[in-house]
Amino acid sequence: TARIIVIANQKGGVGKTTTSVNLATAMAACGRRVLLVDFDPQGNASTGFGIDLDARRETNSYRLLTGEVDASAACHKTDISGLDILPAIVDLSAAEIELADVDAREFRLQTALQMVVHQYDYIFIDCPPSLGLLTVNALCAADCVIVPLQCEFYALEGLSQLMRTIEMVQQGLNRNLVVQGIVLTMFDSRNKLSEMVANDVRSHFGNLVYHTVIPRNVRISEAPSFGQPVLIYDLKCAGAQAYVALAAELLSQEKEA
Amino acid sequence: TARIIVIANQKGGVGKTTTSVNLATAMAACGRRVLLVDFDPQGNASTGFGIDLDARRETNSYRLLTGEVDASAACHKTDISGLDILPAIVDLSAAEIELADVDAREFRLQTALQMVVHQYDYIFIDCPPSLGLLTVNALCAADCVIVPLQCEFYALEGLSQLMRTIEMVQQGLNRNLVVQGIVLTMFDSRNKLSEMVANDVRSHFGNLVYHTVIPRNVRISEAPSFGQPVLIYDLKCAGAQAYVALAAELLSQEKEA
Ligand SMILES: Nc1ncnc2c1ncn2[C@@H]1O[C@H](COP(=O)(O)OP(=O)(O)OP(=O)(O)O)[C@@H](O)[C@H]1O
Ligand SMILES: Nc1ncnc2c1ncn2[C@@H]1O[C@H](COP(=O)(O)OP(=O)(O)OP(=O)(O)O)[C@@H](O)[C@H]1O
Ligand SMILES: [Mg+2]
Ligand SMILES: [Mg+2]
Repeated sequence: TARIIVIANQKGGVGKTTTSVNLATAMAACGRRVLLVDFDPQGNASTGFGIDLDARRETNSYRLLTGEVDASAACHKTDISGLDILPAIVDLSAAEIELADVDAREFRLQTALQMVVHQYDYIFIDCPPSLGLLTVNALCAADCVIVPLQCEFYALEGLSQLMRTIEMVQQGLNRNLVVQGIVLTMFDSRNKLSEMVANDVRSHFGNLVYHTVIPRNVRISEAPSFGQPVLIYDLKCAGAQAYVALAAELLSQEKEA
Repeated sequence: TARIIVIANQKGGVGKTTTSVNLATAMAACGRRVLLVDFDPQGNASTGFGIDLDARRETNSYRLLTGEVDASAACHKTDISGLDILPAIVDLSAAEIELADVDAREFRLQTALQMVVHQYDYIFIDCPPSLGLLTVNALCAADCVIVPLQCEFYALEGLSQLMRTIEMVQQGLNRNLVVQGIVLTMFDSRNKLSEMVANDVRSHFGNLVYHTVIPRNVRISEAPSFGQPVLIYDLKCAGAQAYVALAAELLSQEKEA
């Protein structure tokens, strides 16, 4: 059954969506059957694959949580063979309040995904920039977490808070949850701050930090305006190649497990 | 009494904190009495002024919301004369749930700030990357909103959602709220995407977009690691000068009003 990987970090703009979209694409390119769940009300991952708003209106992750649709109805094909997406709409932000008093509110996503876990090898979940009920639902559904970490000072500051939240979930709601790894993003070799943050993180977290570092690369930020992952938009660019290398590292990590 | 300006955008990492910290500093440098309210549980604005965690533990925006402290007790002096800060701690993220069933939950911040509005000319409020109860509280306390907009595709996508939320608050909870302006941030002249986003926003929003554009500038991202606004860390750099120009534009806008 599928390995469920959450891409989470409450700090905003660190590369969660970019990592979800491109890592999922790279894994599908390696022949794995992959589902990407867009669990952010902004719906950026859905846009990253060119899923227009009309197509998402009836079948999406909000209606999955409320129970109006089941998981297989909510999965959409993408232009990439082997990769489906469960898109998001802005109504998803209402779920935090609507589910506040519901029983087992933290396990709504986990329960809903059970129907499709046998159809995929990997399920990636893109999270919003917060540690609220949506991210907690994703952490409860997951086997592991990949943390994108922007090589900036404010992003470093938030890491200990994220790790504390993951620990809380590990001790209570989901004892199987592990941190799969930390991936450094938007690394700019001309900026000594990037180097400082990277060294700091590696000294604290050692092997938990992937060797692959995602460089700041303008082609990555252009790709979403074409509704394509950067692996499709410009496979030869440094950004796309870094995500291919990250997928290879993830696959070799799995083999060891 | 103080003009209350909220810095808001649910998209993560667009420069909300950077704009709050440096605009507040620039206004203080122009002789105004300024308070910066850190209303993001990440507490980045507080870190941007070097307020350590011990100093924030008792007097902060979370305890202001719960009523455990009043506003004048919660305001801290910064190293910049004329600029105080009301810092944030991570407990603030619990407020969304704790206040869910409280009467007039959207007006807790507005009520709490009444005690200090006569001591300042400007109060800036830095928001988290979401449109939940914390941001709604800030919009209900405010006279106007400044929207930092990163010159990237995903950031552009979120703007219409933000404007709809502001309209909802204007029609219901705070009829006086206006959008003061949109400021383009992290503009990279070497990247045609920046130009595209800037042209798109100016054609839609016209004069609502400030003339001043904040360039991507490495000194801006270095300053927080020294606990200083970039105006103090390196006043001559392009980033600091852009925030000085933005403050001048804001002041001339106020004169016209
Ligand atoms: N390596 C990179 N090089 C250049 N630009 C990047 C890179 N990674 C991401 N970006 C751009 O930076 C912005 C932020 O990235 P992204 O939206 O993926 O972050 P996020 O963590 O998902 O944000 P949010 O917190 O809002 O969900 C986007 O405009 C994206 O295109
Ligand atoms: N003009 C700029 N040039 C270079 N770096 C910048 C600029 N503005 C902000 N940054 C850096 O980009 C990152 C994101 O900025 P910031 O934290 O201010 O955004 P935010 O919208 O407050 O994020 P969040 O959504 O997490 O609250 C920070 O590391 C900051 O130092
Ligand atoms: Mg995202
Ligand atoms: Mg911020």
